Parts: sequence; C-alpha cells; structure tokens
Amino acid sequence: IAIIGNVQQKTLQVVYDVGGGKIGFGYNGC
Amino acid sequence: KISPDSHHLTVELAGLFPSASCTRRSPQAHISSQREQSSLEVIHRHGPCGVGDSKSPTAAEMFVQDQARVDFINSKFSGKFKAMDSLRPSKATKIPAKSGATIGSGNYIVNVGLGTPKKYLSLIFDTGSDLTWTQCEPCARYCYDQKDPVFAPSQSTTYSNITCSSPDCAQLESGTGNQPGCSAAKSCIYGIQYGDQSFSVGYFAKETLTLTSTDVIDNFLFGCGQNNRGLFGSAAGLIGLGQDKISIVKQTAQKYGQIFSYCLPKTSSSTGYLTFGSGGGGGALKYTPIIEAHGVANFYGLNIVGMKVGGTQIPISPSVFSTSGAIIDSGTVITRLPPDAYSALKSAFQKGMVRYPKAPELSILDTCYDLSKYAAVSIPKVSFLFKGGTEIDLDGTGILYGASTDQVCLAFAGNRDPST
Repeated sequence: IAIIGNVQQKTLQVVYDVGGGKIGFGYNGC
Repeated sequence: KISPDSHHLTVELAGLFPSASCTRRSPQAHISSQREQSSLEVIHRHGPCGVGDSKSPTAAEMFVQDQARVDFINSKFSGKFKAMDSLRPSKATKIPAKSGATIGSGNYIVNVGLGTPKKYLSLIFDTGSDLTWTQCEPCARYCYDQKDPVFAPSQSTTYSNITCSSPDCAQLESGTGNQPGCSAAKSCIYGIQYGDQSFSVGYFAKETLTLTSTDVIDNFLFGCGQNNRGLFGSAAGLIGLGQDKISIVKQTAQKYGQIFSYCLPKTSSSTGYLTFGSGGGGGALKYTPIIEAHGVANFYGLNIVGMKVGGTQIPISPSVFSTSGAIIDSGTVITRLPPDAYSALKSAFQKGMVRYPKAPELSILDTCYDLSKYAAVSIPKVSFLFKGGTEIDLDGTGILYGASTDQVCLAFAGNRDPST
C-alpha cells in the first residue's frame, strides 16, 4: 500500500472531513 | 521560497533542521472563532518543544520503527498479521528495538485532560488507529515509564468501567481487532496491538475528556491500560483518529461534525495544531475523496493517480497506484511508494539535483546529497496528483529529510513488493 507519511504532510493544513467523505489540503497551515 | 521558474523550490538548509529552542505558534493563528471547534497544540515528541523525552532516536532507529509500522499496516492489507520475521527484510538497519514497539516514531503529541478533577496527559495522535487509551493505576501488570503521572481512576469522580453486557463492549472488536475480554467483576477488557509486541490491555471505560478549557466531552469511551508495553517514550498513551465508531472522531460526531484537522510543523522545534470541528486557516483548501483502501475500512484511503517533479508529471502508469492503493497516516514518518512510482520519482528528482554532490544512503533513504557547502539549494518541486484533478505541492521539508547537512535525502522510500 502507498502511505503518505507525516514528513510529506509538514506545514500543510490537512482537514479530514470524515462526515463529508473527503480530505482537504491547505498550504501554509503552520 | 519559489524560484523564478516556479517548478523549483529554494530551500534554506537551516530550515531543514530543528533549532535548539522551541518556537511556538500563536494558538489563535488559525482559529475561526465563530464555529464550534477545539484546538490543541501539537508538539513533536523528540524536539525542544517536546515532553523532555529521555533521548531522541537516531535516524536509523527511527526508520527501523517506521518500517515496522509500515510492515504492520501492510499486513492488515494482506489479510492477516504475520510475525515480523516473515515480512520481507527491510533496508532499515536492524536495531533491536527493546520492548516491542511500532507505534512508530514520528510521534506528534497533544496534551489533554482526563477525569474529574482533570489530570493532564500527553498522548500521541494517530490517524492509523481508533482506540484512545492511556496507562492507568494500579498498572496491574505493567506500565512503561511516562512523563505525566499515570492516570488514577480511583481519584476521579466521573470514571466508570464498561460492563461486559454493554453494547459499547460488543463494538470494541472492529476498533481494536481483538475480541473484548471480561473480568471476574464483569468489566469489559480491551486489547490492542500495534505490531511487533507493542500493545495495551486494560479496562474499557467511560470518563470525562477535556480537550480545551471550553471543550469537555462527557462519557468518553477509552482504554484504561493495566498492561502496556512499547516504545511509546514519555507519552501516556494514544488518541485514535481512525474511522471506527470508537474513534474520538465518531464519538464526538454531534459536537464536531466528524471533522478534524491538523498541521504538522516544519521541524521538531516548532509547534502545530490538532483541531476538532471545522476550522478556518491556511488558505483555500483543495479536496479529494476519502476512499476505502482495499476494503480495510478504518484507514483513510486516497486515490493517488500520479506525481509531478519539477512541474512535469513523471512516467508512472495509472495502474501502479490503483494496484497498490494509498492511505494517509499521521503515524508513518516517511512516505512509501510502489516500487515503480519510487524509481520514477527518484530518477526525475536526481535529474534536478545533478549539480549537488552525492552522499551515502541513510537507512531506507537511498538518494542523499552532501549539502554542507550550501546555505540554500534549489530543488525540483514534488507534487501529488489525486483523482479529480487535485494537485498538492509539498513543502521543502516534505521533500528532503536531513540527518545532517552532509546527508540530506529525498524523503521517500519504495515498497519492496508491488502487492504491498
């Protein structure tokens, strides 16, 4: 399985909208 | 910083490494006050903001734990948990992990309050598992050393064990992978393992969970661990953010609408956040659907269709990712790609890095450079392409992993066998 690890997620705002069945990415989250 | 041609990133070497002191972000920076949300500060367990962990693992040790977690996740997709030794030998150098351990090592932790009066605990958060648990007095069998005082249920006025006959007990199996047990006193017993001997076993219980001073969750179902082993370091336990009904996401669905978000900081000397509820923040969001990766329900599956390096899509046949499937996991450190995808990424990236001297491999990372003579470097951008056209560019700290300035590596690794 391909796994997107936490290094690649750095500084991104990662939004898990589980109810909405989608994941959102935003730049410059932190 | 984006260089003129916008297909390259200028990365300052200093920005790849943690500084000696902690730089906290202002907690309000991203909070949109008008909506129901609760924001927790995220710190990296092994940095100066951390909980003063005894010692940080070396990169090699971290990658061994990371590989063990990846093997364990893969075993869930291959239908059964195989003993570690039957899994393919990984490139990570074998460092005997002491008492088990694949909660992984890239641990990001948050501080929450438990019980009445509340006691603060540093918990690892993990989108790859579902049960929230912490170590509990009297540690009937075993508790590893943790920084915070171990939670004492007897001192809380809001603690109660779940009985074996309760429907809450019956629902445990899907979230832990194990049938619940039943004590002589008819209390529901949970058991969860994270691969290669790390585990927690104890009472399934109800308690008041305090996320922030204004966000208190009553009757929160969690594991009160009487027998816990693993290299969890100084963390007191774990918050499961998976999709099972025992996950905090589902237990707080009414309050937060099954939405949570986090931001993981550039280095371990800065902080990020974990927010429950729809929070504003960091610019416009680009969405992609959550899919069920190969029928393993609780992981967050994504539909990756390709990757770009330096603005150009790299030659990976669409079937490579559809065969392997893909998940996003806060507990895995280094992204794993199917072998064909990794070799295409590696060769495209190397073409964009020809001016920099090579350096030896670093455990599972086989594309490294000696950048000790540079203050800043220009590297090709790397992006993920998801089904539906969503394209996500990675930050420089998401492309390079530096053990030291003379060994800075492409922060990706290939899986060995396409079926994993």
